[in-house]
Amino acid sequence: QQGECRIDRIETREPTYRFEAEGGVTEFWDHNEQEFRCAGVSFHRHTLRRNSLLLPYYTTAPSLVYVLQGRGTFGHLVPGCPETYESESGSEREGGGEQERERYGEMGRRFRDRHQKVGQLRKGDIVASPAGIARWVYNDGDEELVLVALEETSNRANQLDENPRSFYLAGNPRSGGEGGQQRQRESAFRHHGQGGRGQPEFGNVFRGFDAQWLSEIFQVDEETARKLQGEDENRGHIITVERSLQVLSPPHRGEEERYRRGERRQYGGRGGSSWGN
Amino acid sequence: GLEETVCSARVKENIDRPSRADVYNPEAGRYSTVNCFTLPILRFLGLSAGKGVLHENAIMAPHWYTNAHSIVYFTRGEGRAQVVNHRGEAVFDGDVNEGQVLVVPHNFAVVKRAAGRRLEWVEFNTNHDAMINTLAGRTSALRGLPADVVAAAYQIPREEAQRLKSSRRETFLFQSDAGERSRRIA
Repeated sequence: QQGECRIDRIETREPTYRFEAEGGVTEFWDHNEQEFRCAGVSFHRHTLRRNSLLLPYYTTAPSLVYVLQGRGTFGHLVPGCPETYESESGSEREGGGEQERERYGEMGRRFRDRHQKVGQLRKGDIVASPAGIARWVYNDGDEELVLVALEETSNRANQLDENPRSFYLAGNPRSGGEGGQQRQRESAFRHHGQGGRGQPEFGNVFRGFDAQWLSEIFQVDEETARKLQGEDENRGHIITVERSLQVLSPPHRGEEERYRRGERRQYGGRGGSSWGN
Repeated sequence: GLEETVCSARVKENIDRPSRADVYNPEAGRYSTVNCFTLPILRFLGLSAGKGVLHENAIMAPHWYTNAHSIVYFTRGEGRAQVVNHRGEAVFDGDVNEGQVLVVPHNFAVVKRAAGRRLEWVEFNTNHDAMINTLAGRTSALRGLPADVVAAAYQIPREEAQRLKSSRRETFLFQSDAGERSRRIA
């Protein structure tokens, strides 16, 4: 926008808004600061505690994420792409029984699922997320997973204005802690005279739809439809997972070797992958 | 080669013919698109279009366009639509009728439903290859999530998560249970 880059002085910036959630915290830099507006970007940092899940969401602009610390699993939900990560076929299912119980231990039998490709995250990774593509992140490491993300709101892929917007597909993102526990730094007041103007906004898109319609669309009861809407939710946008997630994920090279040699281990290893590292 | 690219470019495509439908469900309706692949000049224009027909009580799955605004003109019939913003607020929840225009901004989620009569519309999208992402159905975002992620996100048992993922076999034109019931009564 005209005049945004008439900069006389540049300062280092600290996060302005802080949103606490059950499983972690997201800090936003005020995108209304002149430098950010000039560059046409917004910046934020997610910190996911162990065993926490950043709920699926999409943004109006493309983003680049850098993994500052920790490890995790992530997925992009690309429209039209098939669910290429799938557990055993139906024929194998029939022959399960005792053998399966032996193989998968306490779980009795392996839960079958089919979903889109997932990836592993570790320190130093850059992840590119296109605009409008939903994504999720799960911390399956043994320390906090910290991600810093740049969203280019001025990118031509973003057809809305330059305010960053996140559309969540679950939960009640603004409910984590007391009203999101925003911390508005002095600078936000100084520039706008009202702390809230540059505040990021996000919510669960299912909430805007009629619960009865959702129940019909998903062919589930209304109670489940209300769960889609995140009613009575207070975990925020990063949630703690009770037991570790079972996500289908291919093994690392060493693990594959061991698998070939028949050194199988029980399903449900670290990060939900089938085989240990 | 201007004359080879622009002067002789095909500029017309009929998307109203039922036999031309890209998505078709005899119970629910049909949907056709024209984009830069079917009409290459649209790449220059940065626009695309779609034509939708929903039979009585049928539903078009909740969806969002990942890369375009959508300007919907209702050509026939009556129905209802809901549009939701990033805060999860319904910015539109009301009846839609022939002759009306509904603007659905980029990334806002929308669901449409035909009322007693079938609902038809033409939509203009501000991208030459507008991409749709659905929230329910066989190719939906929910379907692409691991069942455990669905279970954790919505606080439901794994089996329920699996049901939620796979309840609808259709892509995005759904026959309504209400419609089915009224047909049975008739």
